[in-house]
Amino acid sequence: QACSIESDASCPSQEHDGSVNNQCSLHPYKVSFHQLGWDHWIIAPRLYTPNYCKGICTRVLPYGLNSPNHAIIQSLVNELVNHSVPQPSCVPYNFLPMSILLIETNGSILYKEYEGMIAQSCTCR
Amino acid sequence: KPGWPSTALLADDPTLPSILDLAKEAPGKEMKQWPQGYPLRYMLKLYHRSADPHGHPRENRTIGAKMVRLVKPSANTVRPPRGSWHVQTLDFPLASNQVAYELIRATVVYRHQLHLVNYHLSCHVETWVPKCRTKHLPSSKSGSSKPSPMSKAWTEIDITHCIQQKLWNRKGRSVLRLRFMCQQQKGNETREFRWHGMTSLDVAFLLLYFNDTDDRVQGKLLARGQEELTDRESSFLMRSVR
Repeated sequence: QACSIESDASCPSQEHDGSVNNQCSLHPYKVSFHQLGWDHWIIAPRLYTPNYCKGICTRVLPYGLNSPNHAIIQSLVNELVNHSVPQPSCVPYNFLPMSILLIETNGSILYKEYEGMIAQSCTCR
Repeated sequence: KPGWPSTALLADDPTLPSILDLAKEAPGKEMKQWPQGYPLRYMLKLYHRSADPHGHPRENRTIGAKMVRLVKPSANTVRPPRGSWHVQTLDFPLASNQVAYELIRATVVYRHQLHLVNYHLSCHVETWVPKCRTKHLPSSKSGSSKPSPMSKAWTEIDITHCIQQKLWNRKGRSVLRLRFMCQQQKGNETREFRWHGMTSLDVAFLLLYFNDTDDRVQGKLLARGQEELTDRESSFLMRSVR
């Protein structure tokens, strides 16, 4: 299971570099469509919780982050072969959809369920 | 501008994430006239029944579609009254070349009762599509299994068959033309009824229900319909060929 907000217990414990708080993880975050300047055409909802992923992808990638083989190798290359190759990046892994009600340019009203709107878990890749 | 993607981000690049495409095509801030009244209330009810306050789609939603578009009439023409009958024709534009979206249902919601200060009218709609089968939908109050956001002065007819058979998947834009017919109830005939103050949205609107057929489009957020997407892609391809 990827490390998620809902299941903190599944987040791997941090054993490397002593950076327990800096490990790649999901951070809850809310923004209003007013802040984005889109409130004149998005009717509902008013708030959007995209969340974000932030943190260090450690030398040994925790199993729970579901990193692909490529990320594991890249991490090794960074450590052992070439420091100019960056460490894997902390990015969203799973997403949730979101329903939005909006006004279209021609004045129509649109209800639509958009995929991939809310980050639910993070990974290093 | 605060809150807006920079112009550089909105360059004419077909690989742009579609959320930026949407931002580019979003109504300008000068658009102050939001649809008001019953159509907006209808869609808000539909929204709140299908999603929670955070926008998460409800698991038990009965909407049966990923996308619902409320189309307002693009034009209405008031016909001269004939006896106690008052008629308007309403034109609804149909952008049917949305290849990534499948039209699964189309309904017309209209006011079947008009109670104005001095007038009481009973109304119905007729399509101008030949051999068009329409079906009145039961309201939520009459035991339908699917809850409807409808209020009692409004009614809904299913015109999926008409649109799919006669108007959808045509090249270019087509128009659904409806005749909105109202009859003054007895005792009101002597008064001269006029449609003054009533917009075409006050009497009828069209609802189109879609499901997406292409996973790649599902992944593209907030794309403003496949029509615009296709237009842009065609335009880009044409430029590339040149």
